[in-house]
Formats: sequence, C-alpha cells, structure tokens
Amino acid sequence: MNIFRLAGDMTHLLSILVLLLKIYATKSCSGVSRKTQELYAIVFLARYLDLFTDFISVYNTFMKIVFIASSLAIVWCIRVHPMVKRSYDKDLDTFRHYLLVAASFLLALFLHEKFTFLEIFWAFSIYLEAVAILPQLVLLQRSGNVDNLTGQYVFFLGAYRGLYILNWIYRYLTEPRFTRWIACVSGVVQTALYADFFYYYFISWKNNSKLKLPA
Amino acid sequence: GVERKYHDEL
Repeated sequence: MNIFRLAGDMTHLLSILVLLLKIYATKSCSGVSRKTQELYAIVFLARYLDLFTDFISVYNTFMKIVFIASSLAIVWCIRVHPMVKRSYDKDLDTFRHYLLVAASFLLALFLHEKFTFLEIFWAFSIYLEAVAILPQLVLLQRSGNVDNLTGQYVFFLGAYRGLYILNWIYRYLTEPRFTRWIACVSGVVQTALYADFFYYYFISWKNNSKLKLPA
Repeated sequence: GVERKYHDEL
C-alpha cells in the first residue's frame, strides 16, 4: 500500500464521516441525494461480496465492513429516522437512478475480467460507483446553495478519486505488469465528473465565499 | 507463477 492509496481511503472515510456528522448534528439531510446514497450502498454490497471468499488484509476487511455499515446507516437515516426523513426533499432528487443501475449491470455483463458471479458483480460495482455521484451533483446544481458540510462531503469524495488516480500511476511505475483497465478507466471517468464541482469549490474557497453552483 | 490477488483495493 502506498501513501496515495492510504490518503485516498482516508479521504473516502472522512467524506462519509462528514456526511454522518451533518445528518447527526443537524438531524437533517437537506441537500443530500438519497439516490446517490442508495447507489453507494449497492456499490459496496456488490463489490465486497468477496468478503467471504478472499482475504487480503485485516485493513481491507475492516474498511469493507465500515463502508458497508456506514452506507446502510446513511440510507437508513434518510428513509427511516423520523426527523431526518422529514427534511428529505424528494422533488429535488428526481434523478432516475435505476437507469444507472441497469446500464452498469448491462455493461458488466459484457465488460468484465472473468465471467464469474463475483467478477460480474465486481465490474458492476466499479461502473456504478463511477456514476453514482450524478444524482448528488444534479441535486446540488438544482438547489444552487450548498451548505458547508455537504460541499465538504462532495469535496472529500472527489479528493478520494483523485488520490486513487495518483495511486494507480504510482503502482504502474513501481509494480511489474500493473494493468487494470476496468478500474482505471472507470476511475478517470468518475474523477472527471467532479471537475465542474471542483472548479466552483476552489473559486468559493479563494474568494472566501459560500459555495454556489450556477443553474 | 503466483496468481495475482485481483481486487486488493477498496
């Protein structure tokens, strides 16, 4: 494990903590896309099916369980917690996320490393993760104003993706035969989706003003 | 050779 990968995992973890903190502290999920959160829960459940078949390290196993548990907890809060549920604005969160699920699964049926149950679900989770942020970005753009914690949540998620790219470059340079087309191409696509958000995030940071996305 | 561990990332 290199420093970029570790930093990427930590910013990923941090993003989830920021989101949980926001929901817990404000008892509100305003500005948060339930659809994106549900997609992430599906992503983790589909990808970590290997929790039962492959052991990589204690670190890996621990993080997988944390990601599955935290993503389910967030979805639970938005769907079930009486106060949080009330703050969910479903009229803003209208992205047809099932289309992303269907398209990702279809793509995984054709593009995978091996035609096995685990590998197809692994590829599916990679494709779905690449586009899972879309409902969140659309919601932020629609509501215009982004509260600080939600902005930081998306910022850390984007940082995690950027650090994973550095991790792949490092591994490509240091490990013989490091080729992972599916993960790397999807990862670059995923990171590119944040470009617009990052642009406005840095502008607001530079001007010390509130983050606003143009309609 | 040793089979590489495929999915060692998260």
